[in-house]
Amino acid sequence: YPLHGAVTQGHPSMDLAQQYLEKYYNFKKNEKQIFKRKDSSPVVKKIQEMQKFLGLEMTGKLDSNTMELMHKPRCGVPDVGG
Amino acid sequence: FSTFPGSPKWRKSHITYRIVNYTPDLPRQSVDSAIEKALKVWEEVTPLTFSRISEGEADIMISFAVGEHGDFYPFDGPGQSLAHAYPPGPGFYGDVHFDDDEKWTLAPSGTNLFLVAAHELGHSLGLFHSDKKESLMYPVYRFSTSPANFHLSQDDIEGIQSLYGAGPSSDATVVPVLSVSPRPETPDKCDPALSFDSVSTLRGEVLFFKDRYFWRRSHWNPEPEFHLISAFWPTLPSDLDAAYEAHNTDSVLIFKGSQFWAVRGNEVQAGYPKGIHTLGFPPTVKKIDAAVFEKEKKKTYFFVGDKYWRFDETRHVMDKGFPRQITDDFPGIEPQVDAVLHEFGFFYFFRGSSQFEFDPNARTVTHILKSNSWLLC
Repeated sequence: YPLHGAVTQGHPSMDLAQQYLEKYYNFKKNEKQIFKRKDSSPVVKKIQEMQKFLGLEMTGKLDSNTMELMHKPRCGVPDVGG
Repeated sequence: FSTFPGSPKWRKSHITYRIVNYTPDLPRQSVDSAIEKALKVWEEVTPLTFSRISEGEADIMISFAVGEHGDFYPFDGPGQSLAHAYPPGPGFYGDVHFDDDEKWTLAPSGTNLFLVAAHELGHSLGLFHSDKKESLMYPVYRFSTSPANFHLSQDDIEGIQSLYGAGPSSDATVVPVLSVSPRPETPDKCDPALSFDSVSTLRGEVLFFKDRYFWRRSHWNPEPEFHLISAFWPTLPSDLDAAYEAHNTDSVLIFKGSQFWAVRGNEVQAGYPKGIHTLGFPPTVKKIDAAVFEKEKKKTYFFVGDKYWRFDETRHVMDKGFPRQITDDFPGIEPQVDAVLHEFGFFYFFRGSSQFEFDPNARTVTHILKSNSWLLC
């Protein structure tokens, strides 16, 4: 599973993705708990939602293209909700 | 494109803004200029107009802040989130906040204030983020876009016009592409019939303006460069009437019709265009034919029809006793000149495809040349 094993708690990529989804994609606290479990389909959906909005391939994974875009400077206004 | 939930927008066409504080990264004038340019981006495609106020509550309050700054959306230090803005409405709505932990620049590289401001002001006017990568309203800034070559995408134009409609002079469906491919009538520097709209110096170089273009000739590169005016100064018009460099303020003043602009380097200065009558011209003067600055005397000569005025750049007033007849003080120079250049102690009057070298001490024309003699033809 994309988030399982490769990305563990406290991993910088994981932290960035979590913070990014919370800030810009209305990722909720209860979903955040699921983020750290094997059954993380809400997270995958959220990542796909982000990838779709940003014009990336909707892999649902924190792949290199996704991570690269998340590191780029952006506007602080959320892309979803907020 | 998308708009904020409920599609909030300004219910008036004239919007005020105020720059509440400044970043230490840039001179204040540069910040003023960047914000003004960013507003122009939207002004050009809508009926909206903007004016700046210096105190009190404006519709759009623009500020620089770091970390927590009172709106529950703290900035995050250098990188990632650079700025945010609120949709139209009262109070804090419409306001723009820039993260002052960023290193703000006006250079083509780095965190360019103009590009970020143009995006954020899109929010202030009611646009939400777009998922079109080429759009200004795409949430990730594209600093690879040169500010000089910036233009709104069709998506941005359709978005803003869905809220406010098209401007009185804007073409609602055409993208205002600034970096255009040359038209068939692109001027040829060696055309024997070539005339210039205006000529000015700029920091040691000489600029020859023609239609939408200018040639740039420097002492270190005798081969003239050819550019679009909009590539250097996106908000300037084409088909200029007159231009001169005011060396005392490191500015070039650009005239078209009853308006003039001040540019410093490649920045159009804030607060322009202004009316030419603010310089002291009578209402009968509708446009300037040519202008030239004599740096030794710190005087500018404005040529209009068969007359000329002299402006004191130190006192910023027209000298008394003017206008005078051109032929009285510049014998041999016919009225209605296109452009004037002051170099090597001579005045060079351009009229059509001819150029008249005038010696002010001898008060006579010393040479008649082709206008394009400066362009290595």
